[in-house]
Amino acid sequence: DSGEMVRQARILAQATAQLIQAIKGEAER
Amino acid sequence: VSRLVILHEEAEDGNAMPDLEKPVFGVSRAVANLVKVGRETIQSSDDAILRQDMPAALQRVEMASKHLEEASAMLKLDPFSQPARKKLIEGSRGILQGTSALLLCFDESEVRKIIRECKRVLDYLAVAEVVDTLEDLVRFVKDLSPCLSKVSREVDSRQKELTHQVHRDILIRCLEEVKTLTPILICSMKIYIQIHSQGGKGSDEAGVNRDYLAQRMTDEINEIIRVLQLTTYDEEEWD
Repeated sequence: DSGEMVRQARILAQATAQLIQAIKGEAER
Repeated sequence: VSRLVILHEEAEDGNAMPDLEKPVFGVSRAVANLVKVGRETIQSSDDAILRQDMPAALQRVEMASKHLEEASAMLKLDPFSQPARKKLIEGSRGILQGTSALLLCFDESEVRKIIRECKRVLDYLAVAEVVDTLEDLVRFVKDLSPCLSKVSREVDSRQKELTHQVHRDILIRCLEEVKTLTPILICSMKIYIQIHSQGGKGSDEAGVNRDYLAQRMTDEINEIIRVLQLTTYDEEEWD
């Protein structure tokens, strides 16, 4: 399914954004 | 990633890093799913370039995920660990760049699929000038129609995905031209066949007219192919 790869990549992008947010939140505190 | 690098440099002043186990686990799980889908895509694809390029991108993402897991484990033991911070940045960068490479590889393969269909249409158009019976014309239309419909459908859905307005506009315009020219070409072929079979005057002119129309359609399809490829390079630059 050609759409599945894009969907999974999007989920990964969200997870990465959450990770960066977690790092950032702490470092900026 | 650039923001992370700045944070990393700022962190030299000695702030403790938080426990990143949960968000890193989220990334690892997402990577595992993406890699699974990526491997399935490689398995099922008959595109040699994709089969060659995609494993490296998958490996990059997987490796990055491992870096993040290691960084998380190191930070758990020492929230001030500098090597862990480095690994964290390396991992984040690897995830983003690897995913980008993966999607680009996949996207280029999708473009090649559309181009393959476009080339089939070009092959049929090249035959137009040797069709000289009604029977052959019926066959020609029967062969060309499904192929042309497929190109039309695929190029249309492609242009909807593009963010580059100029490229979108060119694809839309070319597609419209092709749709307009198709019935005119078939009509010109029919006229040629009728005149030719009656041995009447004007056979040469009818042939020239038919060839002109076939050439115009060929030009439009070639322009579609050109712009489809341009898009890929543009997105690469954008990345």
